Order: sequence, then C-alpha cells, then structure tokens
Amino acid sequence: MYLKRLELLGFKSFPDKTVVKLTPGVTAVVGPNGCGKSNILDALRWVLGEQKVSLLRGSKMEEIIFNGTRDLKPLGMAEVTLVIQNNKGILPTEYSEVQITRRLFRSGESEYLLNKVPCRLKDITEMLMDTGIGAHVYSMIQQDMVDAILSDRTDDRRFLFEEAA
Amino acid sequence: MYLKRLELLGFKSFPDKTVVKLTPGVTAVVGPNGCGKSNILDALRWVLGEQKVSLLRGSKMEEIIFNGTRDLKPLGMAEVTLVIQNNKGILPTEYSEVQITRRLFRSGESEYLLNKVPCRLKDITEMLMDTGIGAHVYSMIQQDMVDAILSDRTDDRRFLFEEAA
Amino acid sequence: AKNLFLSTFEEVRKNFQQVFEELFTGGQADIRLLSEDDPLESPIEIIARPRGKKLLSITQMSGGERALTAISLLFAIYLVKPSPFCILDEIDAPLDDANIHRFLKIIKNFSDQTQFIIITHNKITMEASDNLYGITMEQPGITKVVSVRFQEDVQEGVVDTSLDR
Amino acid sequence: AKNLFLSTFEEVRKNFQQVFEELFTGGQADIRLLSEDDPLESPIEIIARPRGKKLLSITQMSGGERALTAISLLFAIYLVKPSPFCILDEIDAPLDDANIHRFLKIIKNFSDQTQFIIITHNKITMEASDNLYGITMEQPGITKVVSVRFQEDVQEGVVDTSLDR
Ligand SMILES: Nc1ncnc2c1ncn2[C@@H]1O[C@H](COP(=O)(O)OP(=O)(O)OP(=O)(O)O)[C@@H](O)[C@H]1O
Ligand SMILES: Nc1ncnc2c1ncn2[C@@H]1O[C@H](COP(=O)(O)OP(=O)(O)OP(=O)(O)O)[C@@H](O)[C@H]1O
Ligand SMILES: [Mg+2]
Ligand SMILES: [Mg+2]
Repeated sequence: MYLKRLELLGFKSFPDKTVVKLTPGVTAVVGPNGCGKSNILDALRWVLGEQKVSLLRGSKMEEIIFNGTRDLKPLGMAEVTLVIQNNKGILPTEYSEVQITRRLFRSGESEYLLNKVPCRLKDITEMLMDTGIGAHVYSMIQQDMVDAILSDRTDDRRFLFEEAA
Repeated sequence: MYLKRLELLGFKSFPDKTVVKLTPGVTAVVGPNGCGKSNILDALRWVLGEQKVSLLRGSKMEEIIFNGTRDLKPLGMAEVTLVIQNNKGILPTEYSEVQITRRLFRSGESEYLLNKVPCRLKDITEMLMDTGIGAHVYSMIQQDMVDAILSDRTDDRRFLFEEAA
Repeated sequence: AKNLFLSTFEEVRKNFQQVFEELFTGGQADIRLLSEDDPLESPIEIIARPRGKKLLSITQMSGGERALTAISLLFAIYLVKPSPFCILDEIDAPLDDANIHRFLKIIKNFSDQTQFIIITHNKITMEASDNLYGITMEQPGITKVVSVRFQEDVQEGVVDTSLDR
Repeated sequence: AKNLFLSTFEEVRKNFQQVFEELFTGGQADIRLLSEDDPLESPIEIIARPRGKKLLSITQMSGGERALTAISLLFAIYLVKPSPFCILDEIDAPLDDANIHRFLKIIKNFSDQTQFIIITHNKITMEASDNLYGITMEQPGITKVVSVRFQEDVQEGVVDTSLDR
C-alpha cells in the first residue's frame, strides 16, 4: 500500500489545481526558500485530518486557504485529495484505489469525502486505523521536532510512545 | 581593534592547551558533528564573563571543565584566555595587546585576570564597556536564536534592543 | 493498556540501541522509564553516549549529535509499526557529510516497505534519491511543481536549489 | 532612558527595512512598538512581507524566510553599534544557495570593521571565506584545530566536512 498522488487546490500557495505524483522509493523535494515545499507536507497532514492549527503553522484553520498574492485575489475554498494505492488489499474496500478528500470554506464549513462520497472524519480515521497511515509524529518529521523530542519540558516524547503503542 | 587569539586549556573538549589564532576578515570553521566547533563559541562567551549556564549548554558551571574521555581522566580546572589587539587605542590601557583570562576550579573557585594580573569580572566589563566587545546577542548568533527572536513568547527580542541602546 | 505500553517500550528500546549504534558507528544509548511502577504516566529518560566519549547530558551534545539521537529514537518507534510513508522536512540540515550518508543508508534499507519524501537543500541527499521534484515560484506566491528526475528516466545534471536566479 | 531607547529603536527600524529589502531582493518589513506611550515595557511587533507576496504572519513564513527575517533584525541592531567581532553558528543551515550568496555579500560588506567567524557545514560559505579552520577529533573527545587555509596562503582543494572518514 502506498501513496499514489496528492492533489491540491486553493491550499496555501496552490491557487490552481496541482497534482503531485508520488512513487515508491526515496523522493527528494528541492527548491528555493519559501517556494512551497513544507506547504506540501502541511497539505498531507491536513487531508489526513489534522485539527491542531499550530501544526499547520497557522493561528486559525481559515489561514490554510489561499489568501491571494500581489496579483491574485484570495480564494473561498481549499481542497486536498490524497489517492492511496490499495494493492495489498489492506484497506477494507474492494477498490484498488482509495481517495480521501478534505475541503474547507471561508464560512468555516468543512467537508470530508471518501471516493468522492461525503462522509465524516470518523469514517476516514476508522478506515486508516492499523494501516500506519496518519499524521503520526514519526511519519512527518520536521527540524524543530528534534528539540521537542529531546526536551524534558514538553510532552512530545511521551506522545511519540503513545502513538506507537 | 580585533580579537587576536583564543587559548583554551581544560575547557570542554580541549584538555590540552589549544591556541586558535584569529584574523581580520571572514573565517569559516568547519568539521564533523560533535568535534568541538560550538565549544569554541562557548569558550569565547565564557571568557567574556557569561554567567548563564544554560547559554553554555550546561546545567551547572562545573560542566564546562573537561570531564574526561574513555582514555583520559577529568581535569580539575578550565582556563580560557582571549587576546585582543588594541591597535586603535580604544581600550584604556597603554598596552598594544590586552589579555583577558578566566579560570574555574572544580571546587567552584573562579578567577579573572587582566594581562595576567588577578582582577574582578567588574574590572573587565568596565574596560570593555562601549567597545562593543561582549557576549551580546548580536555578536554570537546561533540557529535556535531565530525562533527565539521571532517568537512572541520570549523576551529575547526585547532584550536585543536593550543591549543595543 | 499498561502491558501493551510496556511491551512496546521494550521493543522501542531495543530498536533505539541498534539504530543509534549504526548512526553513531558505535557508542551506546538507552531509554528508561523514570518511575517503573507507573509506566503510563512516567517521564521517559534518554541516555546517549557517542563512541569514545564519556556520558554527557543530552544538552551538552552537539547540534548534529542531538539531531542524530532524535532521529534514532524516531526510527526506533517507526520500526515498531512501519508506516507506508514518511516525510522528512530538512532533517539533514545540521548533519555533516558522513552522517548524511549514514542517515540515507538507513532510509534506503527501510525504503522497500516505506515511501520516503525528503525535503532538502543538501546535494548529497538529492544525489542519493530515486526521484527528484523541483519546486519553484516563478509567479510570486504561486507554487509550481516540476518533476526533475524520475526513476524511469535517470538524467544527470547539476541541480541548482536556487531555481529562482 | 526612554529617549535613548526611542532613538535607538528608530535607527534599528531604518536599518531593518534596508537589510530586509537587500536580503529579500525587494519586499517590505517593519518593526513597531505596540504601546507607543510605554516604550520601555512595550512588546515589539515584526511585520515582514517578501516580494510579490501578501502580508502573512511570521508563523506562516517558510523556515528560510524566518531565518532571513531574524538575520535582518540582528544585522539591523548590529549596525547601530557594530561589534569588532561576530560569531555565527550554522546560521546558513536553512538557507538555499541564492540566499546564502546574499547573506555572505552583506557579511563581506561589514567585514572591514568586523571580524566574522562562521561555523558552517556549507560548501558555498567555505568557498567564500578569507580563512578556513578545520576542526577534528582524531582522538575521541579531544578537539584538534587545524588551519586549512589562511589569507596569506590561498590553496585550492576539496574540503571534506567529514574529516573523520
Ligand atoms: N494561505 C496562504 N495563501 C497564500 N500563500 C500562502 C499561504 N500560506 C502560506 N503561503 C505561502 O507559502 C510560503 C511558505 O511556503 P513553505 O513553508 O512551503 O516554503 P518552503 O519551500 O518550505 O521554504 P523553506 O526552504 O524556506 O523551508 C509563504 O511564504 C507564503 O508565501
Ligand atoms: N565538559 C566536557 N568535557 C569533555 N567533553 C565535552 C565537555 N562538554 C562538551 N564536550 C564534548 O563536546 C562535544 C560537542 O562539541 P560541539 O558542540 O562543539 O560540536 P560541534 O562541532 O559544534 O558539532 P555540530 O556540527 O554537530 O554542531 C560533545 O560531544 C562532547 O564530546
Ligand atoms: Mg520549509
Ligand atoms: Mg555545533
């Protein structure tokens, strides 16, 4: 089972629909400062149901919607779709591909879809349970996590173990 | 006026006397992880009178004394000397070179010397006042300072301005 | 729950000792529950001693040593329940060349069962990857994703991380 | 004291706008006292907008953009009262190649009145420096300092940061 592609529309610095094809093996993502690399990680975290806005570098969830540039107006909705290849039949579905979609409107309304059918976040997390797919600390590692894990002051280390157990 | 050399003896990973010659211009310091580069910065901070143990990465001041390796025993004293070239006559002394020395013994006893003559830390800081030489935030910049300066939660940004005023 | 946590803890502990020894080419590391009779609430202590060095507190280790120690712990936990994907955002930034090679070797070993996406500015990491995505912002504020090298079409060429010159 | 602080603040502010604009090849930045009538206690706000982008909070900026913003502020303060020396410990780690060049250009400009010591793993920074110190640990736990290149004797050669292979 592996991630097949990520589709971003209206999410942070992706006003137009962008498809990021994902392949097995090791993929390096490179580019200048501020061009959008970490935003891709944020998009994956978000579509997997992340609710902590601080982990998306915002102060409110609305901030993940494309808010315009010098030349473009802000958009009213952000949508990210993750397509997972179900080649080992691990996911409880007869489809060979599973699509998870999350949408957020400026009104605050949000939607989740499984294979384009509206559902609840609960349905998605239940399907992914025990697959290892999720916004786990050990699946998405960022530079500032090093200090958090080694510090005695935060609960991050504790939390790591609880996620694995 | 510029820093001429730094002499380390018994400080962190420098059990034997080590002389680091310093020249005008831009000097790059390179080497593998853990080989002692940041320790040199710590030594300069310490000889200029740093009292905050946390800024020296320790929990008590005694930890800056060489505490041994697999093959060597710990030492009983740490000593660092900074030699400053007084070519512009900025420092209030007739010497062309000024030596600042700091020593710490395991007993906790500590000494300061100016041109090898024992003195108080106060004498050193008074001499250096208005020269710009000191353990200022903007003279010794480390990676983790970036977040501290940009964070609204710490006083570091405030403190930066107070140091400059 | 308590027994599940304890058995997971033991497994992480063995993995941690192994991964650390590989990344540090020697040395020893361990994790301990500070209060053994209350595992679910107990703080977890990390002990790390690079090869040939004496045991020091985590705070006294160098930037790169700390990063490698945190990475060892994260991989130790990952090994308990490998996730199908793992995204690393500039984790290689504090590492020297030799440590980057060791880090990439471990990732290669895990990459048959896990898709790795490594955001990086480092040339060694780029060279070692199977696939390469270039991210740019030709129009300010708008991210563009370009596939630079895919496993099927290995092209040689100089990759300039500052694609915006 | 209040007037000294206010005039220093104004000077830092002008410097910050200038340095930011140079490091970001455009864009705008500012600092503001949140409570103007109580300057000595007031929090200081940082506002930064890279070229072509819309104003975002500091937390939404990328890792490299944040580093450059903090560096701009540190240099803005340094310019008020330039210190004879400045040590930078791996400040270039989150920067892409083009930004490292801009950062080094500013340092070169200041290097006639300030001695810069840059601890780095980055090849571009090493190449650009006047002098180069190699630090190694042939015997574990014991630092050895080797002068690799001094301004008087410019040698060409490949510098391997992992001198311990
Ligand atoms: N809601 C939003 N609307 C539009 N643009 C946004 C939004 N949120 C973030 N951005 C843009 O994303 C940029 C940051 O992108 P990102 O953090 O992915 O950079 P990066 O490629 O990881 O860079 P670095 O190498 O410095 O880490 C910001 O500068 C901003 O322009
Ligand atoms: N009191 C001490 N006695 C002996 N050795 C010490 C002492 N304190 C620190 N060290 C040694 O110094 C090392 C850290 O050195 P330092 O932080 O200077 O590394 P560095 O060259 O900056 O590495 P990096 O590139 O990873 O930042 C520790 O691993 C430890 O071996
Ligand atoms: Mg980033
Ligand atoms: Mg260091």
